[in-house]
Amino acid sequence: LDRIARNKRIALERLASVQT
Amino acid sequence: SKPQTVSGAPGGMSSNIMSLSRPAVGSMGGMGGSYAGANDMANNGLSGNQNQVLSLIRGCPDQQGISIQDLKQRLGGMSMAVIKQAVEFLSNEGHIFSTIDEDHYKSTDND
Repeated sequence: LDRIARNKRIALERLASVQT
Repeated sequence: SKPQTVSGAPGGMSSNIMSLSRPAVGSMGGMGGSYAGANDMANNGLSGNQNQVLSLIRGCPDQQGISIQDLKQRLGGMSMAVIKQAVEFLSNEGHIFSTIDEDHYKSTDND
């Protein structure tokens, strides 16, 4: 479950950097 | 049997909006209730396949997300290669991320 949280954080950062 | 062409002004119109090719997303039976609602984000330059995959992943409430096998099952005709491609694209864009392993995915924007 640690992995889930970490991947989610990474994904959210990606999303933020991709959008606008 | 006649193609629908507008036989109006050839060429000259400057107010010609480029039609985004948006293939009709087929009816996908099964779960995933929140399909009709927030579609503003769902069409962010994603292809039809990517949209289908994304909304399926969005519709999965499990903490460990949805497995690729599940996706394939629910996406009937879509090939594994296409699904994996869409998944890879979506995760590169940050829309989804892998959870317990590389076969399970969850979306970032459903909570």
